[in-house]
Amino acid sequence: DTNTAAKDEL
Amino acid sequence: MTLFRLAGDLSHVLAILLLLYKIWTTKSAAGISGKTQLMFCMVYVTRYLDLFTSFISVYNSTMKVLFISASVATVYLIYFKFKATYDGNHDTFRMEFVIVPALILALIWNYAFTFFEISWAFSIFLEAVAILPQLFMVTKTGEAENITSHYLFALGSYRALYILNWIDRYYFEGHWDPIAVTAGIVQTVLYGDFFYLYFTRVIKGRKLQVLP
Repeated sequence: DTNTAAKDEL
Repeated sequence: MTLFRLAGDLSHVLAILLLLYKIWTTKSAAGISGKTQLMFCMVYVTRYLDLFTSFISVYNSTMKVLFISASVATVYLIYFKFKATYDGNHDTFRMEFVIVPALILALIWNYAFTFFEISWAFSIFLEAVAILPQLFMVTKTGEAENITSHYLFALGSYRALYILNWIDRYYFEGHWDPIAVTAGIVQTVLYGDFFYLYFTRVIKGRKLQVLP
């Protein structure tokens, strides 16, 4: 889900 | 963003700047593994390909640009500007031993079989082991200068703090990223011996020396 969408972590 | 995450990022920035400062002020890359720095450069470039495709925040983009540019500058200083001072003969770890497995693993374990996702997973796996040439070099030469030790400590702390951030996010947000967490744990474990030596020696004012 969120993994492919937006990776907010560096 | 959790406090652990912020502390981790700041520790990461500190590590990168410490290394640049050391090389720049001493005009020497002695004791620094060019191979580790070359692989970190690959890590940042392959991970931040999304810099121009997905905007997350000013903080996020600024950090990405900072990591890529500082990393390119570090590699330039080691391999070009202060090339004469680089201990290439002690930097003998074979990069393909970690790059190839990281690539194979990324092809097998990723969140989607797309160029961006495979590149991201490769970057995460490579980062976990990119420090090996540097740790190998410290073991081989038997010692590290204090500032190199501080650099390694800040760099090791960064992923350790991210682990606390992931625990926090799992509990409070239900967020969990198995690839990053697995690689992050491996990455932190690799610093285990170094952390021990850092606390028992460098903190007590002695030089970091590895016993034969």
